[in-house]
Amino acid sequence: YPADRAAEDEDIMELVQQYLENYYNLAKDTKPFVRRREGGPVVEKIREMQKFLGLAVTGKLDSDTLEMMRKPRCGVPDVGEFT
Amino acid sequence: TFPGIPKWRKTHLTYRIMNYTLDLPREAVDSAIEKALNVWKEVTPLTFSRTDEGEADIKISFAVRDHGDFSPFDGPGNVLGHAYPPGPGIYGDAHFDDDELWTSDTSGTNLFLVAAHELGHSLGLFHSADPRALMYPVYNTLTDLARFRLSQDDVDGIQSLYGAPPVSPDEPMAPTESVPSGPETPDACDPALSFDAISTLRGEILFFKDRHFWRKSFRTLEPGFFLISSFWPSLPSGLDAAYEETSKDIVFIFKGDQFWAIRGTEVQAGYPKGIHTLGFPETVGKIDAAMFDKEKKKTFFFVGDKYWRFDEKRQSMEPGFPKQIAEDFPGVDPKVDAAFEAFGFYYFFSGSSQLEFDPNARQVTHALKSRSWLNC
Repeated sequence: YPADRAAEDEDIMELVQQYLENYYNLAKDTKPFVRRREGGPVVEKIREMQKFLGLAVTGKLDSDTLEMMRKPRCGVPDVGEFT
Repeated sequence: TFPGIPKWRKTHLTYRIMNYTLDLPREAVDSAIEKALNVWKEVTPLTFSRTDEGEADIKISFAVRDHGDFSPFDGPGNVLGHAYPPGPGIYGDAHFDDDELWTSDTSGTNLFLVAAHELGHSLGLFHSADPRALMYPVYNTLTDLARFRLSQDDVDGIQSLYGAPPVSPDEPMAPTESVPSGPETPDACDPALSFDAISTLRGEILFFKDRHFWRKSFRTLEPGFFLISSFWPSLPSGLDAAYEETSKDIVFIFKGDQFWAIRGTEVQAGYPKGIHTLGFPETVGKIDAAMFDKEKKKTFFFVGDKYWRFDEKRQSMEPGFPKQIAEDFPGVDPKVDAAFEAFGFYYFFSGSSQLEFDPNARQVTHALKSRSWLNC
């Protein structure tokens, strides 16, 4: 088991939040993981990201999605207004 | 494309390499950038020239962390670079994160691959959702550099902005506000359709015309239609001749006094070579058609109303040639555009006509339209 599971989860949340903000135009004040039955803006953005990157669209942070988010990439956003 | 579809309103662009990474020799950086620009040059009317001082349309720099554009880099990994769409000032510029280990191969982060992607942004392309595309945002560590090619999606994208490349360097396409239409796309059903060159390739037949080719597989009814540059970005368009040396798994491509060797999608190192290295006299400036007979292991080269025969085993031109085409191939037109061998027959193409020739009976067995292979 990881030495500090809570810290690892926090790192993943940070990664997801920043990835979606940087590349999928997620509003910066969006609370990342408030659990809602129908999903929220974060889940919608995860779906959008999964669709764009050709992953299975689940809205969940499965291992394929996390693996893709950790790959090196171009810094230009994938969607949204370019500034 | 980016929102608002920004693009350059001219076809000749300048670039400047502002500084260098210490990871690579300067010549390697220069070469990677030039090669990356060539990827786009091959499929558009765009041309590029380098400047070492003053303003340039595309300024290329290496930087770490904060570098003055409000988009700081993030240390090793993750973001490799970014670039700005066409426009003045910072627009069009490409920045590379110098916290990456830049390499000429794939042991680190390959500069050519990232530069080709970023320069795609500099020319006006946004990210593609096609994982095969160069403009897909995630760096593909598995890319085989020798087999690198633009995807059809990349080609379609950039040509939607700038059109296709001119047919020949003698006929440059004038800069224009609207999207240039480029040379006409050939129509498989055009009764006047002729071919530049034809070759087999691993059991398929490739019919070359201008900058496109049809790929006829016997596994599928409909032939595929592709840009030559989408498979072999460094090959020219408007080929003269082509043939497959099946025992070597190599297709030789001829244009003017040069020829290239390709294996699958990989253009072999050391090419192009001059056609005179094959044994042609200096008076021969180009080949009209070429055909490999896999039984005889001989290649026939057709030039005007004559032909030469090349012994592939001995790698030399056979003595006693050239001979008159009409003498040894009775009934075949003296001017051959393209030829190939299949099923024991020779197929000769001249304009919109095609002749099937039985080499054993030494006679023409069928007269067909050139387009007959395309299921039109």
